[in-house]
Amino acid sequence: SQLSLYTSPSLPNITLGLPAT
Amino acid sequence: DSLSIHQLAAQGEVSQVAAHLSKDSSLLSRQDERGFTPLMWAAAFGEKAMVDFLLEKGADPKTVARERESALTLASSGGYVDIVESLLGHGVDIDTYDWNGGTPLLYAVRGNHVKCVEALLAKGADMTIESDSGYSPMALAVALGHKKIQKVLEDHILKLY
Repeated sequence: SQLSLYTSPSLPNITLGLPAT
Repeated sequence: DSLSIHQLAAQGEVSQVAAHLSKDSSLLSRQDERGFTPLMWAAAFGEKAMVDFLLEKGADPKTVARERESALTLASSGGYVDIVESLLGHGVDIDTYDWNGGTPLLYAVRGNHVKCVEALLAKGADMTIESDSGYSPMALAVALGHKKIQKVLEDHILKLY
């Protein structure tokens, strides 16, 4: 049977793409 | 071909996880190579029944992974408010700060998850903690244009005064 594997959890970079304050 | 305890937890396979735990109870707190526990995988993939089952079996919701990720940050980032509330009911630190520079509240704001923001604020999440790059939850909501969340944060501030 083909096992479906979930990818490891990850957290987004919170301020990706935002200007540095 | 068998799935790991982490994959089974993520896929919500409660009966299979129960079978594994009955053979080896240490699997409950088994951390994978990045430090993630089965509870964290279940929280990250929104598996509420699995989260409750693992907590009932005694999984420690306070465990953090290598980069200080927690089940609460993963659930907040994913917008799973029912899991957020379950974890908050188990006395986790609501303001854990990970190396990615975020608290559960900041992740909920980042993901535009209004109900998670409300749940975290209602349990006293600290609105003053900024991300690594200096964004408070309010500044982040404004920068991302998450208007409803901005309103929830404003209403919360007004309630405080």
